[in-house]
Amino acid sequence: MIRLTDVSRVYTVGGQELRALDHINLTIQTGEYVSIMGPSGSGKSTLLNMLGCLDRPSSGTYELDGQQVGNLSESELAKVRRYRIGFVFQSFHLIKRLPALENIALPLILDGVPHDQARDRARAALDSVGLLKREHHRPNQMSGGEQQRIAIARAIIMDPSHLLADEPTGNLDTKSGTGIVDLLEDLNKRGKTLIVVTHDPEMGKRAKRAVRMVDGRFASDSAQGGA
Amino acid sequence: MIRLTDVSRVYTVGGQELRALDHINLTIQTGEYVSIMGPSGSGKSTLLNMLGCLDRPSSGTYELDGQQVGNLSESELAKVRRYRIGFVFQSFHLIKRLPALENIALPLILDGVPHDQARDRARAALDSVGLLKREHHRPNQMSGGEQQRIAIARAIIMDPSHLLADEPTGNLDTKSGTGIVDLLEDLNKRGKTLIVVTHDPEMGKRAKRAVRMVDGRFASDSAQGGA
Ligand SMILES: Nc1ncnc2c1ncn2[C@@H]1O[C@H](COP(=O)(O)OP(=O)(O)OP(=O)(O)O)[C@@H](O)[C@H]1O
Ligand SMILES: Nc1ncnc2c1ncn2[C@@H]1O[C@H](COP(=O)(O)OP(=O)(O)OP(=O)(O)O)[C@@H](O)[C@H]1O
Ligand SMILES: [Mg+2]
Ligand SMILES: [Mg+2]
Repeated sequence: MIRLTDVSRVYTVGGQELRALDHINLTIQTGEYVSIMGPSGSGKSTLLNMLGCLDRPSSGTYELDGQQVGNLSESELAKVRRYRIGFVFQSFHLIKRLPALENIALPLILDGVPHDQARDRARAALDSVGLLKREHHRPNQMSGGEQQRIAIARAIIMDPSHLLADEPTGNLDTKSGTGIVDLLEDLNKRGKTLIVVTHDPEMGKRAKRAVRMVDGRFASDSAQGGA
Repeated sequence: MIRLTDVSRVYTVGGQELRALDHINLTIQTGEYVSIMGPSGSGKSTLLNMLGCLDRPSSGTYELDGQQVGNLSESELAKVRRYRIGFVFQSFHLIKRLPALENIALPLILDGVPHDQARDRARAALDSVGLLKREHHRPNQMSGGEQQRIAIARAIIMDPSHLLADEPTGNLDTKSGTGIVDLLEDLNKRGKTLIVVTHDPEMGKRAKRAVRMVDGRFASDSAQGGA
């Protein structure tokens, strides 16, 4: 389960304080399917980075699967990020000098999986996003939507229990986008938590629970009767 | 006017040939408003990069405002890109170490405009995309949609006659996205060519002319009676 308690994230730029997350409270049970929507700049990526252990709160606490994340060492956090959380970034963060297959296989290889096995599993993930034909392409040899799908394949390769996706269909046409949503929902049906940040109202509606953010706060949460 | 004649763009990866643009013909009059839609990987960004003089055809010719682009030197092409074309990239390409204002002002400063004047004009463009408050933020201190809007402000700062935008609302909520479309359509009403690649059918419909791409070719073009 995921629990944020009175979490804030404050940035300082040019002497000015900016409250990207403003005393938020959020509880998500393992296996839930939640969409997070809201205006550009409202704090969605900041929230997702927090949940993905890529960033720490300025104040408040984050409890993940019974552990206080704030008390974990850097190496323990790295383990959480590798095994328990699959993260799809809004800007993909693929490794530019590696072809698609190696980008996806990398988490397995870093984990000590033998290279042949890692590449076979990566190939299966690549196939599940419809891009076997791009196996040898490096990121700059692929379209925006193809890079996005490679990022998704990489996020699911370690079979994590929580999937966090930041605008996973932003660069995809309706057909490829629906394919990706089906894939993510399949994984959710197998018990994985699925938290999706999206600007697409159609995608937002498919989630079982819809959360809206405005100015670093939750404006509504359909789990609490106010969608 | 923009005219592509029998243009192809061929890539070779791992010994395999990939035809990203496949013998295409396209004529767009200055001041037209055209949307380009199609599946992920169909060649939209490749087409737009070609039109924006960021890439050259493997075969065929590109005539822009009466000039054969293929015959221009690198420095002449740089002038075309600076003065005649405003380009919004699918992945923004902002300069990471410069704050938002300086990112927008840069084309003017490179053009010899005095720094104060350049910053005033950049501030006006920043205001037109609703982000004066992010003046001092560097790209990694902004949200995805904020970076996208900075990229748009930079594309319009030199007042180019042709505006080429690759998924300009992909990272924006409906409200900010509509604001951007209004801004671009305003510029079109003042006589600028507006060519928008989009996955958003709502945005695609707003254009006066809708072109669909599939596998490097035009599947339909509403200017030719088949939308
Ligand atoms: N490192 C930083 N320093 C200062 N301000 C930041 C930083 N990162 C983000 N911000 C600001 O915090 C706010 C929230 O950013 P965030 O990326 O979470 O927004 P978002 O909801 O994901 O937006 P979008 O829909 O555009 O992706 C934004 O207004 C942004 O400018
Ligand atoms: N440098 C390159 N080398 C090899 N293949 C490339 C290169 N750049 C693009 N491609 C391929 O060319 C095809 C067209 O790419 P393009 O970026 O134009 O697609 P797109 O229509 O913009 O897709 P999207 O909607 O996903 O952004 C894609 O299948 C892509 O893999
Ligand atoms: Mg974001
Ligand atoms: Mg593209």
